[in-house]
Amino acid sequence: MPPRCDWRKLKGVISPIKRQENCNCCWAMAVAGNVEALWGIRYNRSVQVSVQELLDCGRCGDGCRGGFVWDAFITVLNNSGLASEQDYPFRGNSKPHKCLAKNYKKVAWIQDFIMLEDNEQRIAWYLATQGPITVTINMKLLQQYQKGVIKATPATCDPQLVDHSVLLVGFGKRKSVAGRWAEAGSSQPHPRNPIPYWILKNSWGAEWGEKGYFRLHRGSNTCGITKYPLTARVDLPAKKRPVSCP
Amino acid sequence: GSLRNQDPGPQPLELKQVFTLFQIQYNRSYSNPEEYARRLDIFARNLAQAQQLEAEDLGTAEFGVTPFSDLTEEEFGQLYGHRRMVGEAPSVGRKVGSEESGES
Repeated sequence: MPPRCDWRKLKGVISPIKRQENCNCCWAMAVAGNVEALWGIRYNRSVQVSVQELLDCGRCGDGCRGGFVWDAFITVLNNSGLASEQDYPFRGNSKPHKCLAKNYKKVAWIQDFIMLEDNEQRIAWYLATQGPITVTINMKLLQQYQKGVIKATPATCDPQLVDHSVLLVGFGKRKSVAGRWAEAGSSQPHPRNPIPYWILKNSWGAEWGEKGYFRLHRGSNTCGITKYPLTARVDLPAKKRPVSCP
Repeated sequence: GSLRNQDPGPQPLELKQVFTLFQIQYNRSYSNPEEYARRLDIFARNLAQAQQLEAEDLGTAEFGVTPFSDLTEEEFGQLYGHRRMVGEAPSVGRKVGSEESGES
């Protein structure tokens, strides 16, 4: 496992930061980002897929009222892929629209989707070796967030109350900091070890956070990041030699 | 800038000046003096909360003025997140499972 990973550094993998406008579609934007990234990594082709198709063609068809990433993956499977953002553009308003998926050529599709285990080591390994992953977190601390690595406790950010889906695009370690505790002279020891963090792509525009991204501490399930790690698979399942369990 | 880096300077900016900068930066205007006063109050509360978040954070995060600083937590949750369901799938605006019993 590499000490750090950042899929933004590979051209054509991570599309520009999106903005939800008046539409509760974080779940659809996270899945669109996941499919775009996996398609870019696997086929070396930069695509931007239709978020609006996920909103209009989901099982409830009014995606701006909210949804789940697993619904979005099922919509991709049911529609045999996603049209391009150009053909089937995002409207940004909360009125439901008829599904137009049949009208457009698909530019990306998936074989299936999986949920990873709630283990940050395994998630980091999968991220580094396969590609970005959608995660669902408690967004409570994000309204006032500007920059840096958020490290919360279950008391300040309940990991069970997850309500916002984003895309995990990398991880790293930040040099140790003297930290505010040293200045404040509080009892807390300022960290001697570097701070491991996740890099996450949000859908609130590029003027929020770190140019639309934010970082969470890695290794303490900050804000419930391990609760719903889901990702599409775009590769044909490699023929696995049959194994026999004794 | 974040509260930590804010240069204390001889005279920290008045709240209203900070709010005016926020309105300019994020292109905000309010329909009447009452709404302006209400948003200024929410803005002040959010700044105070940002200070508390920064004190509580165990990492290196910085909190302060953001594009959402004139929204209450409820408004923000409605616009960008959703009702919370303890222990169940994230509500993100919808109850898990079907409303009618027996629906496939």
